Amino acid sequence: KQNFLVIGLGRFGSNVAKVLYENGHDVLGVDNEASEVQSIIDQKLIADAIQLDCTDANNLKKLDLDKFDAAVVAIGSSIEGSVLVAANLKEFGVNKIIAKASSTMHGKILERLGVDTIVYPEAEMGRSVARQLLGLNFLEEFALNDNFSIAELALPKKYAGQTMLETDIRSEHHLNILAIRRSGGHFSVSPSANTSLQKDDYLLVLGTGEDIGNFKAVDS
Amino acid sequence: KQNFLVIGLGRFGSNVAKVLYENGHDVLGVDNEASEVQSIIDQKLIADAIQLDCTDANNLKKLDLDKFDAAVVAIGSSIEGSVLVAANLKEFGVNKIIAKASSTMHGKILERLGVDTIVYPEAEMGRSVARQLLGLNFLEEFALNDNFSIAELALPKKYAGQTMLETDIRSEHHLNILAIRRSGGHFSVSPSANTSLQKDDYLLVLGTGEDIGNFKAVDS
Ligand SMILES: Nc1ncnc2c1ncn2[C@@H]1O[C@H](COP(=O)(O)OP(=O)(O)OP(=O)(O)O)[C@@H](O)[C@H]1O
Ligand SMILES: Nc1ncnc2c1ncn2[C@@H]1O[C@H](COP(=O)(O)OP(=O)(O)OP(=O)(O)O)[C@@H](O)[C@H]1O
Repeated sequence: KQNFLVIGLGRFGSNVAKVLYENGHDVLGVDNEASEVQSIIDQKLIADAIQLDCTDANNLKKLDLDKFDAAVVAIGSSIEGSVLVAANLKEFGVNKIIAKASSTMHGKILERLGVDTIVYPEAEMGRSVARQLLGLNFLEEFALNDNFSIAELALPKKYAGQTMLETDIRSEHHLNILAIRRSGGHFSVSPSANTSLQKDDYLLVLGTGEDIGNFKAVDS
Repeated sequence: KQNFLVIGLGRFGSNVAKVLYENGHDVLGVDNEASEVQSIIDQKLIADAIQLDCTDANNLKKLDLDKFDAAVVAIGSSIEGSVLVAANLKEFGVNKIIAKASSTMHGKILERLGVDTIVYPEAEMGRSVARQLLGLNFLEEFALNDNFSIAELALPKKYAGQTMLETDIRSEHHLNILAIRRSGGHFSVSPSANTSLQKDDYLLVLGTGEDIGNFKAVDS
């Protein structure tokens, strides 16, 4: 069970806090606005939330910062506030600091302060939405556990025109083809033995990380 | 080659526009602030950007809206502005509208207006950052394109003990079960009709975002 500090309970921060808490970890939510603190308590998103201005180092000192595994600074619209809080946390030797940045320059400042991970929510979601719109959301290799991963892979040329049965993808490469993404955007799910593979197909596969790696190396 | 209209060139909108453009499509970026328009032109993120207040239907009329495959409304901090623009686009029969919402109520209003896809960037990124922090490797809903997503979902209690054939997951919920993650960490891939479902199973499913959302609501 881990212990997290989330400073700033806006849309981003409250969602970080909520998911950490839902997964059984201890979360302390902090905001300098009483209304935000009350709202997260009323909605029962997390168990512990207090009002505190974290730009004030004396305030932060009261928080027994050593016990936290990580702190999230979720203050966007005040670069000054975000940077002061991050600097304070760094001063107090907090293990791991994640901060959201509202602009590239804001992010650069946080980097120079030694913040471990910087997040640009609006920019990252903008890119992701554009890719979804274009049907470009290929699932990069995702580890389901430390054995199996799923991944979406371009069909190696040599299989174009073959049926599922004719390929060696299962016998040789030990990969399960969960679905085939056709170039029209259509999906052929749990394809049968006689489903044929086409030139611009992408295969949604399940297998070990190693088998996926070997398959990617085929004709590339 | 597609043609996209992006209204609102803040961090989210400018990134949507930029990725669409980088992928070879035509993009018209619109913002009512001259400074935002100039900035996106100076940075060469897209080729075409104009200043226009899109809450004014007469302004929008000048834009030959029929030629766009989709429009993205990327206005966050003014619910009135976002909603008026979305309503105007709907009136003019724009094919497909994607809009970002700054709150659940804002999102509900956009839904009632008939907006096709609603995005909550800060909330979604907050959840994603929390899961990264926890190294959680259940595949959260991943949009493969703007129709289909895959997701790993806890088995609703009512299905425990049923066979695949006995459940209504396909017939009622229109979800394809690509694989079942058993509590041992073992996977049952492309499960057959007589595979039985067990209490702590997680289902790797493929379906529309809406069907996945409805399924998540079963017995929770
Ligand atoms: N010095 C501070 N100490 C504690 N909390 C703060 C401080 N400054 C700002 N906050 C809180 O952080 C929260 C998020 O900040 P803000 O609204 O500026 O960022 P945002 O990026 O717009 O938020 P969102 O996550 O909703 O996108 C607010 O609820 C605000 O009250
Ligand atoms: N009626 C309108 N017509 C055109 N553009 C508009 C209109 N209203 C707002 N905008 C523009 O939309 C952009 C984004 O809006 P705003 O800054 O309110 O949202 P935001 O959600 O905070 O943005 P971000 O994407 O940076 O998170 C701004 O550049 C703004 O000038």
